[in-house]
Amino acid sequence: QSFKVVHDEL
Amino acid sequence: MNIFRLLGDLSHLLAIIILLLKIWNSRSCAGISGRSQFLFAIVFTARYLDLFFTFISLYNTVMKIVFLATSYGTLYLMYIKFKATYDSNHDTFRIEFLILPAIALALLINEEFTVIEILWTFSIYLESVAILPQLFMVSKTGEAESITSHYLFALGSYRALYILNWIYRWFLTEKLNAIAIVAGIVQTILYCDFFYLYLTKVLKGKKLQLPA
Repeated sequence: QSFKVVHDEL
Repeated sequence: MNIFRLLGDLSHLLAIIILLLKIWNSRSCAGISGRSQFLFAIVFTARYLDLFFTFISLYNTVMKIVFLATSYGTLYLMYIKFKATYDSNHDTFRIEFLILPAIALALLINEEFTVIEILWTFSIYLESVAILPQLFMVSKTGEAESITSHYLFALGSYRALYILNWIYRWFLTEKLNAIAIVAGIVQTILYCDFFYLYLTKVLKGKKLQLPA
């Protein structure tokens, strides 16, 4: 599974 | 979350509020580049699409909504309500030379070739140069009101504080995004000559004069 890139910064 | 990123976000919010208050109280957007504000609205729109299906935290969601609302609110004030005071003669930077390369670069250099990630990457690249029309306008008019220079100082400081946040997260061996870091450094470098003038002139009560 390709780990979804999550952007936690604004 | 760390203190650098929190201060960075608050500095960003402060900049946007300073600008809104300046336009609202003086009922004028003289000296402000509508083109830069237009680019910022594109940046937030392209970056915060995940607002509707990715929940990070209440803070994250609230700030995204505030940034979107205030950036469109600023556009409304500049292009509709106080349109008569918009100085279009000096706000002439060709923003297509910023948007098109940002799109091309986002298609070439990104973390993941998906729509949402390409849009996020586009917003990162565009944000790094979005202030150029404003800096160009200040250099063309040769000066800026002190309130405008406070706005620019707060706006420039936000991404500089984000660089400290990335250094801090690097020490914590947290996952970092090289694209955001490189673009953030470029963005902050663009403010350097302004920072110098702000710290040496504006804080001494002189007017900000950019060499034309």
